[in-house]
Amino acid sequence: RRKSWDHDEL
Amino acid sequence: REAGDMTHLFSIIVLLLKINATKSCSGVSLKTQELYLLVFVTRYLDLFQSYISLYNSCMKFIFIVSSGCIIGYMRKHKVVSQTYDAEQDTFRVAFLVWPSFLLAAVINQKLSVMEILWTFSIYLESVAILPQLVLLQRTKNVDNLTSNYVFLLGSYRGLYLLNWIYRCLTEEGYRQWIVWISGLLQTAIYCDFFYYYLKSWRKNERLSLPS
Repeated sequence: RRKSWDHDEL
Repeated sequence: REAGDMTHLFSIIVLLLKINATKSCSGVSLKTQELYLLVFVTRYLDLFQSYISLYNSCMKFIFIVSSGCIIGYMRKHKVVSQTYDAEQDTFRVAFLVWPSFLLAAVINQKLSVMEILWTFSIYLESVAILPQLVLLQRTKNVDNLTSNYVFLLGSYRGLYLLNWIYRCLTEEGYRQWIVWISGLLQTAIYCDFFYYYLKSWRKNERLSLPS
């Protein structure tokens, strides 16, 4: 399950 | 994080300005630039798949295009390509790419192609500056724009470390060990450079790294 902050940075 | 992203962006602008204004890429490692393009392309594969914000998408796009531009200048531009120090820029990048890939295949959060490539890009980014640092060490008189470029690029992950500490304290369940450990390594690699950069800056001298 993907968390809400996953991969949200550059 | 914003400061980190901006120093990252500024580093690229400084490099493009240097190349464009002086029509020279001496002291710039093509190998590091190619590694960065590989990092951006493999990390931002999700550009058209998952949308986070307009800001994120724009920055991803800018990073891919600008590093492509720099490589184009260094390889294809009539004048600029002549100034590339190919004999000095001899770092064996396979020693960075394959271990990063193998590590990503073994240590990742999810066994999928996209996730492994994303993890690979995180591992590879942490060491992508090494060819550039080796080239700087071999260059006798490093010009200010090149050393500023490396300084800004190093500051970027350093500022991200602060961002991660902040997010860790304020966001419930925010954990990303792969990114943190790689980011720590990435910043640590610059320590030696930072030391000599700040020393030369204080003395108002050109940077020259001891061999």
